[in-house]
Amino acid sequence: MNIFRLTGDLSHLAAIIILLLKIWKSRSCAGISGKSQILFAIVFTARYLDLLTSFISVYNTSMKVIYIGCAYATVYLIYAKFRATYDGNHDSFRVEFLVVPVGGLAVLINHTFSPLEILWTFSIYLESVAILPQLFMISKTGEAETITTHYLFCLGMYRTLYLFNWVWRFYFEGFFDMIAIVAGLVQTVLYCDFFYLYVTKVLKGKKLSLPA
Amino acid sequence: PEGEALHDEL
Repeated sequence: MNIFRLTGDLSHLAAIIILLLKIWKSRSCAGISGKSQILFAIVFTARYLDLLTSFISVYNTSMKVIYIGCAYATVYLIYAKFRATYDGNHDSFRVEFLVVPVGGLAVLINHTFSPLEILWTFSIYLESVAILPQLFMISKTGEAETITTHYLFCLGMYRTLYLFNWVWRFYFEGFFDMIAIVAGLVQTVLYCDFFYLYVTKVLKGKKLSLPA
Repeated sequence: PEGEALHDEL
């Protein structure tokens, strides 16, 4: 464990909790892509199946359980409890265009050709693009609530911090996971445009709105 | 390691 990985995990946790609280307190999931949240629930489920096969640490197990629990709670709030506030018309990204190629890639490029390992690889690839329905929704409506931008910032920072973690682990532990690194780079690049808008607009007290 | 890799990150 190093500081980048820990702050990355905490940033990820903060993102998940910010989103849950936003929906719960406002009793609304307006502006949130249910499709991205379903993808994240799939990501956690596919990746953390190793909860059943290997134990790493109490920290590792607890975080996994919390992430999975929160992901399903978020999907439940969007598609069941506050379904009436879900903006399905604007959440029109075709997720099959992500899931199918990513599934194929996971079968082709993985560390070991075994079911659990392919599912882990699938989750890594899928996570890197799972935010696209959310970013697509914002580009379609042209705006995002400030609390939603805080969620996106924390979520984007998490993988960015992991990149530093991988540099650290490469130098100090000789640890090197090409699949995670490449996917993490892709994931971080997808947030760059958003990071720019967050710093130039939201941090200066303005609402995030895109020019028409 | 042989076989299944141990993924210790989240």
